Amino acid sequence: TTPPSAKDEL
Amino acid sequence: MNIFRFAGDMTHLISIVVLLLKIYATKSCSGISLKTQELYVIVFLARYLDLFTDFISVYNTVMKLVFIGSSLAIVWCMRMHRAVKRTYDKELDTFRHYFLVLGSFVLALLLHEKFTFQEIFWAFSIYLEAVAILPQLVMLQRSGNVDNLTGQYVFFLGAYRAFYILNWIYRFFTEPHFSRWIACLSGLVQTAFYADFFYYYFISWKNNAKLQLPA
Repeated sequence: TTPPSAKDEL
Repeated sequence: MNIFRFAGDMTHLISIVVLLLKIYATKSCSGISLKTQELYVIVFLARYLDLFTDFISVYNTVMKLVFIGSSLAIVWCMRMHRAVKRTYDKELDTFRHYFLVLGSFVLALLLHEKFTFQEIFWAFSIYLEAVAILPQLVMLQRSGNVDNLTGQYVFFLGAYRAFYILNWIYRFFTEPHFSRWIACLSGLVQTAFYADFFYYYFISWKNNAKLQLPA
């Protein structure tokens, strides 16, 4: 599941 | 993942490798601000709270561990390593960085995406990262001449967030509901702090001269 506010960046 | 973001992450990694190289190869941390390094430890610990809860990709997890580990290693080295800590210019590193921590945390309490523990700490880490370089930039101006590795370290550190700005522009146009205005605005401020450093770095590179920052 993508984390709440799309924290897919470093 | 897009090329801008990958370039940004690699540039960030290079800046850390250059700093580690400088400290281990020269056994010296002269010209390096311990306060900036301590701020980066706080930035990474506050930002990667989701390290064990949200698995995004192997790359993401590995890079988070590398950033946390390397920043802790650098602070440990500058504080504890017998040979290195003697070369720390304590009297030049006088920026009161506690105000940066306090200010960023208060701002995160006011400006965040959601009022949850993780989101507040994420916004705090974003704001703190934007100002974390200030003690280092002030110290460079105080110490006048900047050795090559330190200059390259700051250059790559500034360049990484500039790549991230390109990444946010790219994602804004390619992903419908992409919105990370906190990171974008903060990233712009962060990169702006490097503007004068980039100018003097370019001048020194063009004239093939030593990097001199005006006091």
